[in-house]
Amino acid sequence: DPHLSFMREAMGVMQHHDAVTGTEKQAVAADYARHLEVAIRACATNTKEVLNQLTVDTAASESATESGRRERRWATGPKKEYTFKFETCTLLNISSCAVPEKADKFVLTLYNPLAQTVSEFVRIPVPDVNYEVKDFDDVTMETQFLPIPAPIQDLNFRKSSALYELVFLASSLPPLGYKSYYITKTSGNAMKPVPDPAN
Amino acid sequence: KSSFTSIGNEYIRLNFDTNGFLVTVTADGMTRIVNQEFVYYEAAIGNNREFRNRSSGAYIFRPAHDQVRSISLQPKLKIYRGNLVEEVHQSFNEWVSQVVRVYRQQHHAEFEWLVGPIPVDDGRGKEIVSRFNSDIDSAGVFYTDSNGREMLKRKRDHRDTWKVKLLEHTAGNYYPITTKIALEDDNARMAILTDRAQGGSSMGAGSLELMVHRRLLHDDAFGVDEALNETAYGEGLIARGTHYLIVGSSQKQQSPTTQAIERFTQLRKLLPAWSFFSDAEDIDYADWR
Repeated sequence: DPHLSFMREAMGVMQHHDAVTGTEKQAVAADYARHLEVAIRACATNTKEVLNQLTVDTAASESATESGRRERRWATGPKKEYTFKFETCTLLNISSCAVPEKADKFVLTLYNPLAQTVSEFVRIPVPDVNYEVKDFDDVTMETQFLPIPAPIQDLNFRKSSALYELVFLASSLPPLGYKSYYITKTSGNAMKPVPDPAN
Repeated sequence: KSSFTSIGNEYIRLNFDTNGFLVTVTADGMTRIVNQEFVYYEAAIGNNREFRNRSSGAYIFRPAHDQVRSISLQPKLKIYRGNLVEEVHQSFNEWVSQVVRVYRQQHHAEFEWLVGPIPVDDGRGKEIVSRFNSDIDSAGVFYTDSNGREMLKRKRDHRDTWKVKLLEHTAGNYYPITTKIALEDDNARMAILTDRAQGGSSMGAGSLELMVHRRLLHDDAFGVDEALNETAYGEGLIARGTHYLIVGSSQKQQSPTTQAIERFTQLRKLLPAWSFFSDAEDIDYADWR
């Protein structure tokens, strides 16, 4: 609860019309961003707890079904709890994110806050074009790599090694639920995206 | 006939002409003229001692003239195609660029703009607008959202409850857009969704515009006592954001209707999935599974 209260207090400050509309001075905007950043970091513990809770619920309901691959999978061994640190990328607005830029193996967890199933195209800033995305069912996802536009790469305050964005379709995200994807850097030489020849 | 390239899918196709501008959009079995450009209003320099003659500033939008100025006559294009998304990277000048993209099986097109730092070496404040002109005969009527809920009918140079004569034609027709602005005629409909609150209007038949960035050199005397002229990182601010364009039939009877598509897209874009990244160097795929 103290972690959540940190976020509650930050959100209380964000009720000010300047924080909502962006009419504040830039130094004030930066301070609002700092408040939110600290609060989001504080809530990482809550994120882990909630996702573990969802995993427990899912396991319980799926093992109760009479047939299906999931039931067999859950039944094969003890369920493992998430021990990950869940990081929110607050610099995605400049196509930058520390985890995919540094790690060769990382997990993306997507939580759907809507009360309906949705599919969403995901864009992840990455330094190279050789990554493989797998879902929980051992299915390799179709991916595409696009260059981060030059004006973004050239921003002088952007400290990022990401040159490309990895795009894939996260399909059928359950309502008020989540899906995770395991993303690995591969050793192969992949084709870099090239623009259409000038016509 | 002059269009030289296009991006799209089975629901929506965007055609670009030889000058690098969007010229038509094909959706719902019809092709409509829709072009998009970045223009700017020159900010008014007023006399702050007179209430009706204040400068354009943090609190008020007051262009010096109703006429807009073009930003670029021939943007440079790069086109990337793939199995999931097709993108056009447009570079208008040193401080305005944009990526237009259409994802597979989506009914909308994305316009991700990057504007700034706005040059003010000429001593003039500038208010940058993304403008979509179409051949839809909207007759001065357009719709803006009420905080993401119902849509409110607006009519250019008109107020519902009194006879108005606007002394400031442009600013007097601007309205707050929280999520959506739209117009239509008997056949077609065009809507733009925003990713943040912006000012917007329809300054001509079939035209929609949204203000994306501004840099001003004079205070408007409403209290802040400073010009809206930020110089973080040693130069003017840079803004990045996205508009979502949806074009379709206004008469569509079968589901989903164009307005239903707009509503679903609005929900999904304003309340997207939350992304959490975790380093997995210490866990292999089998264990993770």
